Amino acid sequence: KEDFVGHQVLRISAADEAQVQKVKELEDLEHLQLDFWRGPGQPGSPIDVRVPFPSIQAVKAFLEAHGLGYTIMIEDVQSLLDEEQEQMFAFQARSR
Amino acid sequence: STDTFNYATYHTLEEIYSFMDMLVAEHPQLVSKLQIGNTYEGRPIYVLKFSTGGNNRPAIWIDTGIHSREWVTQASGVWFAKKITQDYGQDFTLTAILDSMDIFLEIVTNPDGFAFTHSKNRMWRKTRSLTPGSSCVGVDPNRNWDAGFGMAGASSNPCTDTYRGKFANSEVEVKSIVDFVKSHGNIKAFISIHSYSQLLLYPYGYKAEPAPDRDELDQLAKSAVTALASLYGTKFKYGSIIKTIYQASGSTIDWTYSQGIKYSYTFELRDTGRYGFLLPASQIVPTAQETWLALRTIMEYTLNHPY
Repeated sequence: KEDFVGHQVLRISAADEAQVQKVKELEDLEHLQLDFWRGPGQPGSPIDVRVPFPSIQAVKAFLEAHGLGYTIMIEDVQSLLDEEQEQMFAFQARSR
Repeated sequence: STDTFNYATYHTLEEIYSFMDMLVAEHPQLVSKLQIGNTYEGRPIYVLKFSTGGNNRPAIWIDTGIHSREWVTQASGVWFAKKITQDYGQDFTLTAILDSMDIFLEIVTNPDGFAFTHSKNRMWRKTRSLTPGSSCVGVDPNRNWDAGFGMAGASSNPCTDTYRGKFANSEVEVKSIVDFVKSHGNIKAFISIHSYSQLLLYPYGYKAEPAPDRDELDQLAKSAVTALASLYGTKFKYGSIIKTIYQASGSTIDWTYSQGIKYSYTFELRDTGRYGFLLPASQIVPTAQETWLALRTIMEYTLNHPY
């Protein structure tokens, strides 16, 4: 099973079209293995991207270098997945 | 039984398929299960049909889970199926709808992808088809429809999550619905349910030109999101795909609208960006309940505005 330890989901705010284009540049960098949960669209609408642990520093440096604001929407994806799995197993155990 | 089924937890493909069989067994006069095809990996593709009789009645189509990782949508689909059986004969509006129309509900629209989210990769969104010449797997089933296919708003790179596929309807999961819609020929509303972002969207996604029925679709969307918000205050935005989020080509409802299905909508359910696709199971039932009010509004309008 794929492991998402250390993966973070960042919420990027692109204020104008130029900033949206900057994020699209990021989207094209395949080696970063970015997973856009909400892709770049209208300026002002949030862009959510899951960033694997090895890419986090590079992505944050890129965003800061280009004046793109971001917040951390999910600190560690794996911890949410663990909670989800526990909840499902608990239910299955009860139903058995 | 479906009375003891736990709607407040996420389920596997096998559990959802056995739920369907239980529901059909409990309501043989109202519910039947159709198989509209097999997936790329050979899994059956099932659609529940809710009908009180007649032959080829005007119908409403609802699908969930075309993007496999959007687990709250399949879970809501299960809840909708149970709700329809509970409310027929009880709720005046739903009874009126089913006395004149059929409802088709495809709960797991991307079975291969859904199974993969349980077995290997919770974040998987696409189908699991192999692309000759590429080591990357899968096609975005919401970019593979024959409406603006190949235009801006989808990727030609098999390694991206919005890869459109080699040609329109290349994905059997899409083609099966296309064939079903064409052979039925009397579907009057088509609602495809995604998550997340809390949006109610109508055509077009591949072009900025307003749809001919834009005003009516906008008014109905407004009524639907108002009904949705009445339960828990959950706020949805609404509008055309291209104006509300971004350009998306080859999308489901652009094709259904091109087939003359006027009331074509896409929902993006909870949330707006705290958990995203990892919405806690505790929010399944409230999400399904509020969404049902919007669906009911669209279905009632469709019933009262035959075309």
